Amino acid sequence: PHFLIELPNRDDALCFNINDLPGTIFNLVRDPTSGILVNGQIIGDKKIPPNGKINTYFWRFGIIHRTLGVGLEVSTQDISVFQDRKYLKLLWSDTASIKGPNMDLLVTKDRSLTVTLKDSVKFVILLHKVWEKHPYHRDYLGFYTLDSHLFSSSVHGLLGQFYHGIDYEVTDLRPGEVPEKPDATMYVKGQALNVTRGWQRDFRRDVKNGENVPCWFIHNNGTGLIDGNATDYIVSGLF
Amino acid sequence: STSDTKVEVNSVVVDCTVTSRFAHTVMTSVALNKANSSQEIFFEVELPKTAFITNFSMEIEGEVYAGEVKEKEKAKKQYEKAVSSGQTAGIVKAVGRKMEKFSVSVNVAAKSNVTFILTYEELLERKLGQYEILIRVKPKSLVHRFQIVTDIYEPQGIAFLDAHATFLSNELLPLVEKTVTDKKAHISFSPTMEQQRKCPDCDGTIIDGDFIVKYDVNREQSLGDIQIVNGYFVHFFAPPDLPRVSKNVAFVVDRSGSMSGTKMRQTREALQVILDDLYEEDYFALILFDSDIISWKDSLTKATKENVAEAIIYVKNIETGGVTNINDALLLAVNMLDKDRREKRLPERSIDMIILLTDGMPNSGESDPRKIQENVRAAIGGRMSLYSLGFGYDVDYSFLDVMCQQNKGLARRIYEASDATLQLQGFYEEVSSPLLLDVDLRYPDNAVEFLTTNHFNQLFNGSEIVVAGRLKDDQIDNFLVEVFGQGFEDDFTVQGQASAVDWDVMYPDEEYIFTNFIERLWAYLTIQQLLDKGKIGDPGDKANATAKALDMSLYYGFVTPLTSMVVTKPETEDGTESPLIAEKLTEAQRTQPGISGTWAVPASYQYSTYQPVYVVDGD
Repeated sequence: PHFLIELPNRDDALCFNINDLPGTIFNLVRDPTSGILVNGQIIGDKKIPPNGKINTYFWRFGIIHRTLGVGLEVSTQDISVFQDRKYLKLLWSDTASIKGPNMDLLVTKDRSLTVTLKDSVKFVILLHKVWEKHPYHRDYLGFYTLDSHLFSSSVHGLLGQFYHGIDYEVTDLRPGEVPEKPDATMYVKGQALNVTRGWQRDFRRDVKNGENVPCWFIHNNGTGLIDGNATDYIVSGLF
Repeated sequence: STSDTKVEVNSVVVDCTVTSRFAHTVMTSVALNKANSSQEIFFEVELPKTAFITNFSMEIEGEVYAGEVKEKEKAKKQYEKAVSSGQTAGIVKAVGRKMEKFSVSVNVAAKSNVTFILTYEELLERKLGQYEILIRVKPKSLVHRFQIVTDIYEPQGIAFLDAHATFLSNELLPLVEKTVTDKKAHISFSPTMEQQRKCPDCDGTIIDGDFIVKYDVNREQSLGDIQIVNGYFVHFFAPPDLPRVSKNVAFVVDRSGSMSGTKMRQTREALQVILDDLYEEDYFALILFDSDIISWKDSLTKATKENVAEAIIYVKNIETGGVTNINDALLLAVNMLDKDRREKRLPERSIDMIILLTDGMPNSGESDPRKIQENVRAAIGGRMSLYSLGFGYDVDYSFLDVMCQQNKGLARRIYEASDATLQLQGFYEEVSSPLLLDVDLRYPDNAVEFLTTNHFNQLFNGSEIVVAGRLKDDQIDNFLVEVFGQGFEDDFTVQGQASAVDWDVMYPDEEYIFTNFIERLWAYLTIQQLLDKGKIGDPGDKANATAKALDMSLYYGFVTPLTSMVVTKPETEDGTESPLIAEKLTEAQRTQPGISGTWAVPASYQYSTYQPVYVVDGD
């Protein structure tokens, strides 16, 4: 999966890829103060494509807000909602809108799930539907945090660590391997990283083609940009 | 092709027949597996992107496996089946600028022959005063019988013909034999094995490159040439000796960061030549954009020697940096042309055009391509033509293509290479000399039906307008034809009678060739235009156009972006069948993926929202 940190106040964005073995579960957001946890599990293609490159994607997210007593398990098949010991199952083939005291849900048929958790967070999960009989690819999900200002200062995780911004500087723009993809040096978290100007896709407005967002690409699973290594974010269960 | 010496290529024959610009090419290749065990033999062919495959077959041990054109979705099901059983399928891939590659492989039993036959068809387009037939050949070894034969039948008469091959030195050029009579040309190239050899004692072959035939036809009538065969007609219109219409052209040039380096150097070089080529009566403007839009002058400038010299100095100093605001740059160009026209600064009978050169996606100002298309279309309002040059692979070519088609223009991809300067100049040369505006070709409603497009915004010098249709009654052998257009000083009007010529008399020995080529030419042209309509217009029209294009592709057996050709391969030893699929690529599929398109040092590009967004997603 690709990670994209859009920073409109700097008119800029950062991006990196994280890949691991299919089945791995990563922690994306962890806020012990507010009790919010978001984990995601990756899967690979149906088989190894001719180019030999194994692609992985998120196919299942587990979301918990302990304080509000709310839980969600969202997979490419369906959406399970737990609230105050009640259980509800929604299908991606439905269009549904649910307003609760602590959580609002909006399912747009075969396309997106918007979740608003009271006084804390708003996010969208996009369903990318792939042709059912596609020889290699399968359905996958995207996770977009839209409003993160109420997270506590202790929020962390592969996405969460960026919720309160990040300081960096980019200098020394120079030709990269390909003339149109220049390299530069990024100073971040006390380190100097070689980064490449590229783009990643934001699929919110166009779920099929996406829209290109220019970004500084950090190589090697985001090493240097993220705290620690990508493997530090592996967890054993979805919840 | 084979890397194994136990496979012998017996023959490679390319047979191309052009009848009134409609080219029908058959490539036949015969190989023998000399080994004592079965072997995989590969057949790889490059064909022009403008061509549609119409047939593919294999003959193995006396059994013919013929292709069948099917709706793409249905063919996909077979493809899926093939892949899941571990078999490979035939694939078409884009190769370079003009060609795409068709490749298949088949297992051939010991001591057996295999014959591959691929057929494709295309309508040759006249550009800069000539038609071009391009045949790419690269056998991997010496071939017992190697032959390229091209026969051209042009009832208007052949004005000139040139044939050459990129792999032949001047000494070997006489191997290309040409016979040109008034209405017919025969070109053949058939080197012996010794002549194919790279050097006297080696097995390498010199045959690796393009065999190119260029020609033009005589043009004596202002009305053009109308041919009728078997109930279908085609009208070729490119009148001789028309004066050019003067033009007012706004060059809108991307100077964002991604243009830096070679691309901007080539742009500067091309612009200098293009400016130098402007006619004195033309007017021009230079608008540069990144996130900021700047104009050389506030209004269009007459292309006097002094003004051009001043503009060239300006162009030499274009610097790059920043991001890409296509929307506002184009709107400024439209406003400038409109304002100058309102204030009568431009000649009354002249054409207004905008030429956009960009290498990347809009990411500043309005960045939604659909909204930009809407804005530009509304601003232009049919009053001027928009041409776009998409530089490199990172540009969203279909965005430019649709936007230009919506505004009476066309787009062209410029490939990043050492000759990009020449590509830029070449495109400009094609569109820079309009001869007629708003050309209407009219035929009597009671005589013809199912016409291809018969209204054209411009006729450019060196190009040709082609209209085809079906006769309502195939006994009709003449009808009235009228052409209207706006010329340099006067309106252009010409009318005349179309009448069927007797092809049997014109080509007494070859009448069998001419049974249905105009019908197929009509079908090819209709499908191309329907595919274009499927890209623009309202959703209902688009769906209708696509459905019609699919019907016709199936009926006429063309492999278009909507269809696939399925060939069932012989059963393997374990009894599984594995179909081969030939498909036609769309422009979007030809685009190579890349991580960069629009880069810049963070400056002023805008997001749709000021909320930060944190994303994880897949590609």
